[in-house]
Parts: sequence; structure tokens; C-alpha cells
Amino acid sequence: IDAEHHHDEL
Amino acid sequence: MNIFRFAGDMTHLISVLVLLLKIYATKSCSGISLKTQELYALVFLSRYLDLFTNYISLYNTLMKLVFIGSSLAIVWCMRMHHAVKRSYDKEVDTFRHYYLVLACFVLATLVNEQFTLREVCWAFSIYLEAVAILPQLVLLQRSGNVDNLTGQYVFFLGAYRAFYILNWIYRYFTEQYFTRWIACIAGIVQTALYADFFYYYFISWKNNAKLQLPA
Repeated sequence: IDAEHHHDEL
Repeated sequence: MNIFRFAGDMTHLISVLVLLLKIYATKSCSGISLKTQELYALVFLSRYLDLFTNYISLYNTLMKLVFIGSSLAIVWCMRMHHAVKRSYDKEVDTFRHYYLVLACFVLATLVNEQFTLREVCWAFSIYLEAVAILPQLVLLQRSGNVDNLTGQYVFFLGAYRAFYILNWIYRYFTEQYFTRWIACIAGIVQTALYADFFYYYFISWKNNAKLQLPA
């Protein structure tokens, strides 16, 4: 997974 | 960022503001579950670990600070503030929420995107948020009548994750490789837990009557 992309939500 | 997610974040923000208004304006937290507030503080603290290490946008950082700050402030208020804590229904707010924390932690160690501290904490926060409203819903059923601000707080809190589900559907169809099964399934469970509350909330709104939950 693309970690940054994965946690772009609240 | 899409309109569904923005609507979800704003709905979530409104729910927090309504709760802060209730506590500040009435200097009372009657009908509010301290346990749900503690669970939400834990949800935000375990989800936003990367607050300072992983900058996404000013909006993202600001909202994280608002959610962490407000949840801690509410827990502090309900525990420490001389007037507010007197109105806390300790003997009604008896849900064993520590079991929820334990169950979510065990599940997060088993089901996660990657077995790393960050991903396990993230999955833990997702699972915990799905069930965090339970002490509050149980307290509302026990205390029967629900004051307007408390009812609106729970309503907006439930509605925000429904917007997030629309956001995940939208992203699934518009972005490649977008899958977020853990958050999506937990989000559906979370929203489903509000189903009966939404039903009674709608009935009270339609009949312009006081919100009554069956005991």
C-alpha cells in the first residue's frame, strides 16, 4: 500500500 | 478531497461543536456518556499518531488538532470541572468500555493493512470508533428522554461516517487501486449501530415531539 495515500483521511 | 468527505468532516465538526455548546452553555453534561468521550479521545490519539510526522495539508492537520483537542477538553471537563462533573450520570453510564478497547486491540493485531505500529494503531482506532458510541446509546436508552442538543450531537456524529461511506464509494469508482476495506466495513458497522437512533430521531422530528428512545 502507499502509506501516505492510505492515511489521507480523518 | 471530494464533496462527500468534506460534508462528512463538516458534519463531524458540527457534532463536536454542538457537544461543546451543550456543555458550555448549560454547564451540564447530563445525558452524555463520559465513556464514549474517553473512547473517542483514544480513537483520535491512536489514529493521528502521524500528526507531526506526516503532513498532508493544513486542513488535515487543523482538523486533527481540533478533534484531539476537543475530545480531550470534553473528557477533562466531565472529570474535573466542578459544575459539569456534578451533572455526570455516573450510575447510568455503566457500559464496560474497557472490554471494547481490549477487543478492538486484539482485532487490530489480527486484521490490519501491515503489522506495523502505525497500521495496528490505525486499525485499532477504526475498530474502536465503530463501537465507541455504544456507551452513549445505552445511556440514552436508560435515561429515556433526550435533550435536544444531546440528540443533535448523536445524530451528527452518526451522520458523518455515512458521508464517509459515500466518499469511499466515490473514490473506489474514481481512483485506481483505491481500496479501504477495513475502514469501509467498520464504517458500515458504525453507521448501522445508529440505525435505530436515526429511526426514533426521524419520528420525533416528523411528529415534532420530544426524542424518546424505548427503554
